[in-house]
Amino acid sequence: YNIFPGNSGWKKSELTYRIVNYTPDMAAAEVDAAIQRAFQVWSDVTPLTFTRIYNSVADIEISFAAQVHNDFYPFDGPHGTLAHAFAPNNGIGGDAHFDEDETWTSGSRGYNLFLVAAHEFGHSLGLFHSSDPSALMYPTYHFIEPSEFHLPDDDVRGIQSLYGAREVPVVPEQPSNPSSCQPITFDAVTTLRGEILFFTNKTFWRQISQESQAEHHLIKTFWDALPNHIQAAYEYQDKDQVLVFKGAKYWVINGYEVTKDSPKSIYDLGFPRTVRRVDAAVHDENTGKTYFFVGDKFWSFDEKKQAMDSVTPKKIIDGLPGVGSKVHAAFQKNGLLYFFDGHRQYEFNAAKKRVTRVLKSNSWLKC
Amino acid sequence: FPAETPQDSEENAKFAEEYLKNYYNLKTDGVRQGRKKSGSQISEKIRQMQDFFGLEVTGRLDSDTMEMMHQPRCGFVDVGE
Repeated sequence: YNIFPGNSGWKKSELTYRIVNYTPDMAAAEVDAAIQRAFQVWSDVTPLTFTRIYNSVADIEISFAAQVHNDFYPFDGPHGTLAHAFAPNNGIGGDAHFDEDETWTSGSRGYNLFLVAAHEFGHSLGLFHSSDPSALMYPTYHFIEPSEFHLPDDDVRGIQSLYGAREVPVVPEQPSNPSSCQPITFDAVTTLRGEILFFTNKTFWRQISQESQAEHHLIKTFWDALPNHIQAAYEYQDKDQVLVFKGAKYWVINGYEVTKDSPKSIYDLGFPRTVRRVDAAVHDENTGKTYFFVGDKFWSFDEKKQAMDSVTPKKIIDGLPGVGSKVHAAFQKNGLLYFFDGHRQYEFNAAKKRVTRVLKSNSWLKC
Repeated sequence: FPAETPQDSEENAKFAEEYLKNYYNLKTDGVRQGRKKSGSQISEKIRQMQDFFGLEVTGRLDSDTMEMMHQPRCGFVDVGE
């Protein structure tokens, strides 16, 4: 992370904001919700509070404008520059401007206002661009499902270097004990020495054998060096390793030890810089290939050569018919591949190149 | 693959110059500068940009650099004023 040189942020923790005008692309209520949630990203991890005001000038003035708009930083029409915001200060300091020539949405079409606003408010609070590709403060836009958004560690460290951490009552860090019978969405699934691990948020389910009851643990209890909210994982048995992915980094696990040279950069695996996270990964023992899922595409990686098979990825719907257009978690068991999407799981026979069963995501966990 | 035409190169160079002006404080006074001086200034800004994004630092407008420049992004500059 980086902070603005010579700017140590706001001198107060109770800040105000005002939405000066609205974009016609979205309902006013949608804009209000996106802006409010974008502030919450930062207030969740700092002592800062954000109060909306209507009738006077606020610390952070939010507006939509096109082309020249009185700040010497004219917008450039559709695409290119989406928005900008100014470092904490009086007057224009802290203000955030959004390019009205873009198409703003609360979904994945066009540009998601919540994601862009959360980035811009990072500037409004004193953060400069980060060179960590998985950080919110990285300069380029990258869509992720807003419901899956968690402020990356790099940004948390950055904002807390300016304002400190939020003081919250200390609660014991025990995993809640949700029933594995409830529908669960997994962040990542992998085998580990014959067991199956199902990661979700800060915890994971551990299925030791098909007969046993699944155990539920905090990730930190087993691997202190791993982050929470991991996004992909796979086992490569030939090296007795599990690779765990979050953002543009990955960690290598040997059993219950994280290797000392972790985390590493995903770009060392051959991804282009436009890839900022891996949604899912699975090693296919039948082919010796590892498949990495990014958006609606997947990459094939040759473990022996330690190189991508092609410089361009394939569409999931072309390579894995029936699995859908996105994969959120995957693993292999008994020669079959299992792909997770929300509460669903697809059993896929690679030899027959078709889906053989559709299961609930928690079918491996004994209720 | 079609070979890159001189026109493509010219368009890439113009696009890159605008990009570097916007986000890397490339200063041009609007008057055509000497080829050597202007080239080295732009090349230095390209290096800064490549270094920031973790690209291979070549100082040239290669395909990875152009692809990164075409991505939608925040308008704030990437380097200190």
